[in-house]
Amino acid sequence: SVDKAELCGSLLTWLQTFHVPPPCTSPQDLSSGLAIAYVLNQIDPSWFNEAWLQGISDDPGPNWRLKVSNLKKILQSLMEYSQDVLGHPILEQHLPDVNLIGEFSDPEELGKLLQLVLDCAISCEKKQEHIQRIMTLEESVQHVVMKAIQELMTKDTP
Amino acid sequence: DPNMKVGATSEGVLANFFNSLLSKKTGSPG
Repeated sequence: SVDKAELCGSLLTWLQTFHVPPPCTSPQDLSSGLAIAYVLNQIDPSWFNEAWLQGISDDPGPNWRLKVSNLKKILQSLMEYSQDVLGHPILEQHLPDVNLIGEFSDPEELGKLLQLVLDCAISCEKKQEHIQRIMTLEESVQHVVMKAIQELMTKDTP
Repeated sequence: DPNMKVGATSEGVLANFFNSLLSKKTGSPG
């Protein structure tokens, strides 16, 4: 399977192509969930809409419990989106531990969360735009992204 | 290398993969 810490680094590079307002350069930046929420809003603004975005605390500061609360809302919405819109539920093995992300900015768990965001991007209605953007990234990053997608596609592997 | 296939370069593999994703139908709830 894909090295999740390596995945985190490559998907962080991909996330930066969305140019969202919150900082988005390190796992620490992503640990509040705010940047990820803005990216999801760009991926599918009808599902991850403005009202949903407003439910994400925009300044959790060092309060890791508030960060975890944000991340839980994001994960819940990702699960519903995958099930209801994309038509493929997220398997348990792909679910990240959001407590580890909120409290320690754990790159491995963050990699798993970003893998689910990637799944939304390459499966949603605007997937063409997102896939073409991935194809402009550095080859090494594209390789990791490809492996991450392949891993998600082999859903029947335990 | 006689075993090396044409188009099996790293760049080719990536292009093939992402182009096949582009041609796949968007997932729907059925």
